[in-house]
Amino acid sequence: SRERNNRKRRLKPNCRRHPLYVDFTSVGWNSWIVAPAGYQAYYCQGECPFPLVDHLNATNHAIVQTLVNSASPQLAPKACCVPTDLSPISMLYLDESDAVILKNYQDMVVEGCGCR
Amino acid sequence: CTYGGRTQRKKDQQTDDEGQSLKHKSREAVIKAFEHNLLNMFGLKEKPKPSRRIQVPQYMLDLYNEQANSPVSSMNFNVRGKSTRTANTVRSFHHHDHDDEKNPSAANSNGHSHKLTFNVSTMAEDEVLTAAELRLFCKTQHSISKRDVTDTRDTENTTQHSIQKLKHRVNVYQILKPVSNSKDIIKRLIDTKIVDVRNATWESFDVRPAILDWRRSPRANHGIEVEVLDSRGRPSGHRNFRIARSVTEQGDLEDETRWFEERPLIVTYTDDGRQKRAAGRSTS
Repeated sequence: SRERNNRKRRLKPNCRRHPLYVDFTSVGWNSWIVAPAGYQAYYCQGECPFPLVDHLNATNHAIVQTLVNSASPQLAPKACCVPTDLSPISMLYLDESDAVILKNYQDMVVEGCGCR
Repeated sequence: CTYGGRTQRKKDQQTDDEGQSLKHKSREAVIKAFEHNLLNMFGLKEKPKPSRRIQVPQYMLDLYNEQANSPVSSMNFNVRGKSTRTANTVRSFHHHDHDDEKNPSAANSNGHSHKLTFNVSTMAEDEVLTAAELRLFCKTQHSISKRDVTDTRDTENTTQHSIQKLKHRVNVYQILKPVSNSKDIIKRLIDTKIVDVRNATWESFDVRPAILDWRRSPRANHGIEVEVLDSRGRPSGHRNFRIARSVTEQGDLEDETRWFEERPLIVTYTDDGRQKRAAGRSTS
């Protein structure tokens, strides 16, 4: 039984960060975005299985929701794998009037994922 | 298809085409909506279509590289001497040099002062201006430097005199009321600095008061005047300061690229309110 559970877990990997490269050139935005040419945004995907382990960075609420789900799945779904820590990036671009702008955009890159 | 017949096949074909067309249209709509969402996120109404070859001032590139290479936690525009702690947007503006192109040696200039006009109306109204600087490039003149270096080997008095000669006072005025006669112009001094012309440097002048006025009332934007005086306060030529586009011996305008690299630049630092505050509420 434990072996079967392990295999199941192996099929559905736990919540973690995956690479997602956003290429401004491929969407034709390089005509006005000077830098960067693209950036690694990342995304979060994976299971939040019961019991939630420490590295899944779960909140107390997520632990309770997972407990309820494991007892009766119809009452509440599993906790979701979402970005828990995000960082900004700087972008250098030209606006409608050809003015050069350097701007910091918040929450553009996933730094960490967790079950929430 | 079960009924068979050409008519039905034709109808099916037509339905398929319509389906494809609808799919294509809806795909376009999705892409448009997607792009609209992204542009909205970037604070733009539509995709900018630059009208010229992309040229970016070196200062902006340096600021970008500094940001890109800095650790994530310290991402802000910490420009020395400028209160840019809360700023998250930097814009650069070049002055209108159409007048210079027509008559580069005389345009807006009386030898020791030069008028510069900047269009800063593209700054978003809801952004808070935290700092604004006028950046002027001061180049060295080797002929002067060499002579003065020799002078410094002479007596102490000569040295003092030579050093004084190498120092220029640069006054930056906001033009409040332009009058055809340049003597009657109404202006206010917004920054002043003594610049040593032995070093090739970019000098920064605070022009925030002028930009604040121009944002409040765009019609009040009559530009700024840069005045160069010698150490004794007498009018001095601004050969070392790259304020106007120079002319070659043949009477042609200097190379566009070189002028672009050294021409005056206004840099504004604004806060659009989207910046995360460092001292926010802490999570339990």
